[in-house]
Amino acid sequence: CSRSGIYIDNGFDQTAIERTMTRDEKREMELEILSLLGLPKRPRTISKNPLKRSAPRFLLDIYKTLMDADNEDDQRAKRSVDVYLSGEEQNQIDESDIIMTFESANDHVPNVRHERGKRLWFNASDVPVAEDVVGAELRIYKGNGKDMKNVDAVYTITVYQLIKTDEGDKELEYISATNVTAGFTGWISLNLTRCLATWVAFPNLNKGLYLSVHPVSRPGHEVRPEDIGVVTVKAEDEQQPFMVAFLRAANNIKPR
Amino acid sequence: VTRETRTKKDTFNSVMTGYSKVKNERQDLRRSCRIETLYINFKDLSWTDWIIAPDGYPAFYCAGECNFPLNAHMNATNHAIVQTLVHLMNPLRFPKPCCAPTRLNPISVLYYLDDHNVILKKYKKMVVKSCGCH
Repeated sequence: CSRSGIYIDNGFDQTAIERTMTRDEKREMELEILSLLGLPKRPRTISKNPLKRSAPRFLLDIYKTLMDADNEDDQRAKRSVDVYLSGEEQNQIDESDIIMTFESANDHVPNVRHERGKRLWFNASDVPVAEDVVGAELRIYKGNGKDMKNVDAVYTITVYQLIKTDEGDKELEYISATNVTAGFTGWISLNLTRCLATWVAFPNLNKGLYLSVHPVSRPGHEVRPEDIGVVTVKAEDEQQPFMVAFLRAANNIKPR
Repeated sequence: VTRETRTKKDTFNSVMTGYSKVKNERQDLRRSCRIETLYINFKDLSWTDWIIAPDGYPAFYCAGECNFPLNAHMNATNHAIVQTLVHLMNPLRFPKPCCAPTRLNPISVLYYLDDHNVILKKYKKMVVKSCGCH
């Protein structure tokens, strides 16, 4: 019955409690709860249908997985989530207190020395400096490519970090790589832990990533990611690339 | 006559005492240490546009007194008995055992940081699963 959002079972009539709570008191209690949850103020307005996008959907799947794990009565067989998690990812989820996702923005990095690869940039400024980085990964979707003559052909997807040298030039620093066949469809994850740790400690060094694809048989021959179906930019909402960060909360609780 | 009156009075007192006893027992039962409901509904607070999950926070809380005998209460620790005895010896100086959570579960909250970034935060020991005397 209450519109305050707070329901207590203390033997008193709920409506009587509502009458005694003024608007200011309700607001104060809301702020207390927000503060307790580490949310001192609400974020900006959120766009419509945000759950269609890949990053929120990924985290919602992890949330449901966690709920299943917490609720021992509901066995995992009941899970409606279709999220594939590797053993390493499962460990990272177990170890972390905070999991954040970041959608890519492509328009941030100026002229970069590249030919056919794609640039990706993630705004990691919201990551609290005090938190420990357990891990981070880039998740990109690979669909069917244009040239599907040989589905068994193997390609290497490499991710580089853009760095600025002492001379002011932009260079590529190898971060991680993985091999996929041309016929593979699904999500690919690449380890970005080292990148994120740098970006959190030194936000100004975040110049983004460079994604490069080449056939295993011809290392010097770079192809466009979209040629083998790798989705980078101008993607459907549910196939947008994103970065996941696994963080462990520091034990310095602020006095209130 | 005097004797009869006294008997009637005693009977009346006895009945009243019994009534009070039942009433007190009910009060004690109601006031004894137990888990109580506290639920914060995010929808009613208009938070669901930025908190994706869960729908609310089922916090619960522990309330009530830990009176002797402690075995009437849920999950009393052995030391709560010692604390009760100390309290009985000097009630003004030493407090009773406390009614407090004996088991706490975590809660996870999934919310938007802004239009692009989403965060899943785990909060340890946030939901009371059981209460007891400590």
